Amino acid sequence: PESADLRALAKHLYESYLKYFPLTKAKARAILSGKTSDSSPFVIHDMRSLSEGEQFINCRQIPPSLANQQQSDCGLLHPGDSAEEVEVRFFQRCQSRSAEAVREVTEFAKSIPGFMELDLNDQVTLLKYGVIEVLIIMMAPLMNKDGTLIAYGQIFMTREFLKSLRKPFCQMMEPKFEFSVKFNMLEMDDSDMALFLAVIILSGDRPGLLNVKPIEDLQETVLHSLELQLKMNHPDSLQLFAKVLQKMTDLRQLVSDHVHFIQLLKKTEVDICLHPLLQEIIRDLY
Amino acid sequence: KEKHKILHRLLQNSTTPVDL
Repeated sequence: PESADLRALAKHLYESYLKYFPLTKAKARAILSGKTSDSSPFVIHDMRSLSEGEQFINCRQIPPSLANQQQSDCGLLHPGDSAEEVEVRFFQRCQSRSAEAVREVTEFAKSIPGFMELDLNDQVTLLKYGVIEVLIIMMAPLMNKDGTLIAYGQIFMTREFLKSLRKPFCQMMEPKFEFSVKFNMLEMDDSDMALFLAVIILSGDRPGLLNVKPIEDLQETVLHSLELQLKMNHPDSLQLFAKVLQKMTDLRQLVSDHVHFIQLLKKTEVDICLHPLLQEIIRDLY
Repeated sequence: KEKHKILHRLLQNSTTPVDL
């Protein structure tokens, strides 16, 4: 009976993962390997294709109600733009997508059984500290050694192009590529990922938590469910559960470096304003 | 609470827009 409960929990979390996260690992891997009936992603590999890619996203993502109104501005392609302006605008776009992703992760967290019964301040703390870790894990399936899918899988941006940007933009994604290439070798699927994300969110050692015990109890149940899931789903992968948990240590370092880069950007780039939601998360984080 | 008002709102209401 106990393992039936753990399986039910895994199924529930997988269903809410599919509900709240539009681009699954299965879909991303199909796009990356060309095994999808959809058209291939648009490739951004230099400043010119970045400008063209911007136009591509703007034209495809505008809701029909706004399309006419914004058509003249479609693409925001300003021919005289300097590389600096294009980089800053791209960064702002990443921020908007990240803020939207925080909303998706929040909805997923709310669907974890017991999460909404936790103290509201603790729910905030768990999200504040967990959300960037979750976003980095969710980025992994979108990446391979050569680049990453962005804009819901519509665009592939090359790793070399990201490395060619000026500092610190060029330094921001490289650590995520290094992590993702190793993480992808564990070959977790979407149903494994759903449980792992819940484990990350339910970390009882986040600074400032008021009531740790119920969080640890919830995490323990999800951990049991993840352990069982990995044994059943990957019977030949020895010690996979331990290997997955070890990734949580790397994640904390990645987040602290990421926050450092953003603080650096805030100081050095006068044109950059941080999204208010991301500001809330990053302020006094580490 | 003031420091994290958007997170609070997101937790209490799923329709809160984030693109402010």
